[in-house]
Amino acid sequence: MNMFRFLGDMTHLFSVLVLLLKIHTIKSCAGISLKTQELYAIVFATRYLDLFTDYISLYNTVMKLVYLGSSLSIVWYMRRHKLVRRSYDKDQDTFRHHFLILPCLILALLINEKFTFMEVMWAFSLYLEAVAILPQLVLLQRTRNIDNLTGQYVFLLGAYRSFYILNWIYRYFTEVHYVHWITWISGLVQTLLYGDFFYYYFHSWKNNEKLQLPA
Amino acid sequence: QGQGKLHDEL
Repeated sequence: MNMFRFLGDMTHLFSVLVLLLKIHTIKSCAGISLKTQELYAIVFATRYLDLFTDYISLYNTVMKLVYLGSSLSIVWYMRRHKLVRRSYDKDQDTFRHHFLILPCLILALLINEKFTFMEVMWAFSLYLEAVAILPQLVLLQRTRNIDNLTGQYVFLLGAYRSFYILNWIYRYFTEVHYVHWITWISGLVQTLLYGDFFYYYFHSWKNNEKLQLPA
Repeated sequence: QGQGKLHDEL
């Protein structure tokens, strides 16, 4: 495993853990889109179906379990925890995320590395991950609430995307037969959408700057 | 190999 991949995994892991820890500590999820978090939970659940069928390394297995556990915990907090769910911007978080799922599923049925259940689910998870940030983007534009979407979360997600792209470039040039078009293209789309998210974040941050008091 | 390669990334 190269350094880019490892750093990509770590920043991805920290982005999820920082969010979970924040929700757990301040008992608030204001500014966080439940729709996006639910999509991420579906992404992990469908991608890691191979947990029980293919063993790659202890590292991979542990990471998969941690990603699954932490993203499901975030969803649980936002839906079930009596204090946290009160802070949820339900009326603003109106993106109809179910409409993202069906097109991704159809695309996965049409474009996959092999037409098997596991491979279709894997492709589905990649397509869904690419667009999962959309509800969060819409919520951010609506509420301009950047209190909880701290610089850390934005920075970590951005670092994760960048490191993974560097990892793909590195592997392409150092390994024989390392070609994953589906992963690359959906990863690129995801990074572009993330760039949008990044842009709005800083835009909101700049505009709210004067109103914010030191914490 | 080729089709249905083992996915070793997360």
